[in-house]
Amino acid sequence: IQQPDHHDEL
Amino acid sequence: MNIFRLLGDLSHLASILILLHKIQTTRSCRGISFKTQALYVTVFVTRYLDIFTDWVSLYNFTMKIFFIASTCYILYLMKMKYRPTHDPSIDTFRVEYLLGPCALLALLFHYRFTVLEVLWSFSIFLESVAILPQLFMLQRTGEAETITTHYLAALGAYRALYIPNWIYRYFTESGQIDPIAVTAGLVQTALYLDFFYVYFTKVLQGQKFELPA
Repeated sequence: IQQPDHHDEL
Repeated sequence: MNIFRLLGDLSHLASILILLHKIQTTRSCRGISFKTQALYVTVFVTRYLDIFTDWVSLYNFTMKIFFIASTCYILYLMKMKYRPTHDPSIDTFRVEYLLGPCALLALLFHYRFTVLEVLWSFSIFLESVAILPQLFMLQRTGEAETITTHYLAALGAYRALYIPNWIYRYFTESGQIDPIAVTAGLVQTALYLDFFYVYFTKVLQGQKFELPA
């Protein structure tokens, strides 16, 4: 599973 | 960015504006848990340290600064300006029971073992339970001002909207999923279910928010 860049979400 | 994310973020923004409006117009912070607000400051400060390391967008940066600044301002209003209207004797949830386990979870579950990433995990776990002192207070008093319930509904809607956002991202961004954020997000949304039930069946029908005795 790839993780999305979590800095993008608030 | 997708429509669910945008609506979620706007709902979060609205919740804070509703809370500020409630405090300013009633000149009182009655019914608001100081502990929950203090936990939110902790959540935002520990999560948004990335404004120093990762540039995402002006939107992202502005929202992060707004969430930190506005929540600090709410703490100031509660602790200084409208201090006499805050009754600590009903805001009795023990936050150490939340902080300890969240710190432990962050040490166990994170994407990289760096200060920033462990703090990010901590903030995600803490946000999922930060509303508990507020809900506990509501449970104790058994009723709430209508505007306070609108605040909680907007906050809950923000969390609920992040779920379709993740589903959308999963399908549009080649199977990407963020297990920490999703697990914590589901827990957080679940905590609102009871509240939502009363909100939809009473407040939106024009009745006062009252819990059955």
